[in-house]
Amino acid sequence: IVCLDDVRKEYALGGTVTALDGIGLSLPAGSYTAVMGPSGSGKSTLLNLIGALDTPTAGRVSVDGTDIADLSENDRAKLRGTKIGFVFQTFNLMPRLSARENVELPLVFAEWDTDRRTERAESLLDRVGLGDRMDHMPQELSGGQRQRVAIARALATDPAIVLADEPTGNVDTETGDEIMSLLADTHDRGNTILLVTHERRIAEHADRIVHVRDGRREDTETIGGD
Amino acid sequence: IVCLDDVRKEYALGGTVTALDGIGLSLPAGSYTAVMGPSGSGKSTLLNLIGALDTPTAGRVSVDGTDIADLSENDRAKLRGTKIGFVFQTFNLMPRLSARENVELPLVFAEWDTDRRTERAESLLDRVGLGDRMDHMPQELSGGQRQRVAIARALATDPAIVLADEPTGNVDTETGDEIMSLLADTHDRGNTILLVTHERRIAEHADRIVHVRDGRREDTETIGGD
Ligand SMILES: Nc1ncnc2c1ncn2[C@@H]1O[C@H](COP(=O)(O)OP(=O)(O)OP(=O)(O)O)[C@@H](O)[C@H]1O
Ligand SMILES: Nc1ncnc2c1ncn2[C@@H]1O[C@H](COP(=O)(O)OP(=O)(O)OP(=O)(O)O)[C@@H](O)[C@H]1O
Ligand SMILES: [Mg+2]
Ligand SMILES: [Mg+2]
Repeated sequence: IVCLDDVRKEYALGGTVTALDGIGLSLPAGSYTAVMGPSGSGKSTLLNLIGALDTPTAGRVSVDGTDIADLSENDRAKLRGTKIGFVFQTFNLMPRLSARENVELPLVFAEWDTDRRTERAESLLDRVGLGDRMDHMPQELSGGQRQRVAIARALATDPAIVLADEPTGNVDTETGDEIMSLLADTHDRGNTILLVTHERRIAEHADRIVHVRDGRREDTETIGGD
Repeated sequence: IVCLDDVRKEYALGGTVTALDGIGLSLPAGSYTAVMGPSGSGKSTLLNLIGALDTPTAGRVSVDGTDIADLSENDRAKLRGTKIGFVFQTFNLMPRLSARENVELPLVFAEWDTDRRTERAESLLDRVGLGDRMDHMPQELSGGQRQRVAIARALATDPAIVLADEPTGNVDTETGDEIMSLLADTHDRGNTILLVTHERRIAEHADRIVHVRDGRREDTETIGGD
């Protein structure tokens, strides 16, 4: 469902900054993959390309059979709206919308009717422990609470592909476990998950851990057991 | 050097949201204290009060012998500029300044001369592994790189009190260790450190771990040995 072929991403800044240095990756439908690597090694860049938020400098990124470089800006937005759920490393919540309204946003674009939308948003916020914070604005929430709103929003439409960029970085162990259990349920329903994390114990929830360094892949671990 | 006496912080939102529910805390000069607790338990609120960014609803916050409620907005800014270094959970970098310029900012306010300022900023950025990222703007940096700029900025004036809100949440283990080594050196020179973290192994670098839950203190652990 996701295929990267010798993908490069470079920025022209001073000299050239190479964020991805020839990355290949295949994510079959329903797979659960974690990505680990040093700060600055290209993980968020990788997710941004898969999420069609950016295009590669070279190489090919295919999502659901389509080369994202062939898509217009409109079609990329459509792909993101229907098939991809993105949890951003810096949350990126709409500052003038409440937690509930932030989670409803993808459902508005997907044209869900009002009652179903509210019910879905509230159920997800409840699931991540924010049942008593639904009317709070982002600046009235703690760091980890904002992170959880971002997670609920990413899962709102139950998207085929979930891209989670360090979803537990701002929460305690217990809250992190609840987030991982929510992702596990999503995976059990057949969704594809790509999870970037700095924490080994979080990565081990996946079936496979891909290690990156300096924009390239290093070794890959298969996580045994169920 | 820092003393909290039965501090409460409440927000009027819908009903009343209690962020801190009667917290007492004493940080002697040169102490190294970690704070752990669930997401939403009041840790960032605690740091904001100690950092004189906010005032309590009830109770007293004293920093360096002064009750911060007695200070004018100007004097609080002066206290922050001279005595407190703050690493924010969400970094709060100036978006139109480069990494180097962000780190120089406290030194500009402290009226350091230009050459010393640049030398100090570059040396700190080098120390956190950003020697080749000094000209990058925040949006041209990874999440963990922004976090490291925030740390360098907080330490720029070598402030008497360092308040670090989850300083390793966005970086890998190795980079996290480098950050902790920088904080250890700061502590060795006699600075006072208060570190909020969700990671046990990070908290254990401190001499004491204060646990909080629902805006109150729970148990406190003394970390033995060196
Ligand atoms: N401006 C505000 N208005 C209303 N409630 C607020 C406001 N700011 C914070 N809160 C609430 O106060 C509580 C404490 O927030 P705080 O940011 O101190 O938590 P925290 O311990 O730092 O959490 P985290 O580990 O997620 O960063 C949270 O439940 C939050 O929803
Ligand atoms: N717009 C840009 N211009 C120049 N360089 C950039 C830009 N965006 C990112 N970079 C660089 O690309 C590299 C990869 O960034 P990326 O955000 O993918 O790292 P990461 O693995 O997610 O790191 P972290 O774990 O710190 O979040 C970094 O070294 C960063 O400085
Ligand atoms: Mg990143
Ligand atoms: Mg916090």
